[in-house]
Amino acid sequence: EILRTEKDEL
Amino acid sequence: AGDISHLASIVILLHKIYTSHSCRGISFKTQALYVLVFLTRYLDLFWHWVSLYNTAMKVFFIASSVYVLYLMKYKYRPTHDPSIDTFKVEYLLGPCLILGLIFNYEFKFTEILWSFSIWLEAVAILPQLFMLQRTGEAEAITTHYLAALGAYRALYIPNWIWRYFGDNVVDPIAVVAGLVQTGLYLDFFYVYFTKVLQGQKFELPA
Repeated sequence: EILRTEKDEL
Repeated sequence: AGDISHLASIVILLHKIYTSHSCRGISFKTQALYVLVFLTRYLDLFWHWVSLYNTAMKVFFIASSVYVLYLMKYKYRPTHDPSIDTFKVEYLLGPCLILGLIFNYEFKFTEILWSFSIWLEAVAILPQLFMLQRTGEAEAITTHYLAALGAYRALYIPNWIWRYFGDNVVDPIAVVAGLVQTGLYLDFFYVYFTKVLQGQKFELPA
């Protein structure tokens, strides 16, 4: 999975 | 480091307002845009748990941005001069909404708001930089605030590179907006490094 859709940054 | 720089910028801003009893030189419009940025991005506080760190930072950014707005609007109102804070925020809100509608990871309300907040954050500093250009000078403490705020997103860039190679993930919306955001500070950084950090006053050439 190349697209980061997990919102773990601010 | 990016997050700490962001945190530091807010502490510096509050310190500037407290010690000078004034919000002179600070754009109310930029500060109001940050409230909108944090409220639209951190809505997921209510359903998406990442970590205590993540939650604490989100709450701090929302609370401190609202508090700064309160200080500017009520406590130190006479020290804010709206006649030099004239950037039209409509020119930012409209395009950012359109960008949010076009570029998002899922076409649903919260994802569009998240994307909108990323784009809006990238350009939220413009009213402040516009004001700086109009006045042509700034107090040293205000420039330290802007430097920390500008460094914050720049410091995310190595993290994104690290995550690309380490975790094999990339967030193109955040990366493109982050590069734009950092780019907007380049002029400012040039003057900051060549003048303020050499002990001179922040003054723009006429």
